[in-house]
Amino acid sequence: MDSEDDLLIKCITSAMPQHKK
Amino acid sequence: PTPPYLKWAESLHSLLDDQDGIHLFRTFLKQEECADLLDFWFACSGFRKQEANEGNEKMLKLAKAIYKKYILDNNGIVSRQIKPATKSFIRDCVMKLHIDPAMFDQAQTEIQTMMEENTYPLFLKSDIYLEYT
Repeated sequence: MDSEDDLLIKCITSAMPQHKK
Repeated sequence: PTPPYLKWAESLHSLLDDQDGIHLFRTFLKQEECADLLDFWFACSGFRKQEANEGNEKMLKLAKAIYKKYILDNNGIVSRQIKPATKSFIRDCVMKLHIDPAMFDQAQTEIQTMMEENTYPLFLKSDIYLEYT
């Protein structure tokens, strides 16, 4: 089970645009 | 084609749509000790995005994590920029386990407005951006 911090980091990262290169 | 760093000056959304732009803006905000504003903005977007395919329990845990990290502490940079009524609304959602994909939307808008009026124009005038260009 993910910790709250892990969940939060995953959530923030998932909202960021992926590299277009 | 227009170089990315010129697009960043068009709008906050253009800046936040580019990985390098986000990275530079976050470095600037970190210097100003307010990187949490940007992290919170992305956390809200991520929360809304994940709702469809995540279980309720995980969403509740995530909502609690966002609430605890950014809103609960009234002295935090994010919490200070969010209206009391908006904070009460989010607290009620968490306490009553009423998890809604849009529960952070209003808070995100308030933080976005603050960035558009304040930190984003400062960023465009900052040494960090001017040196990059």
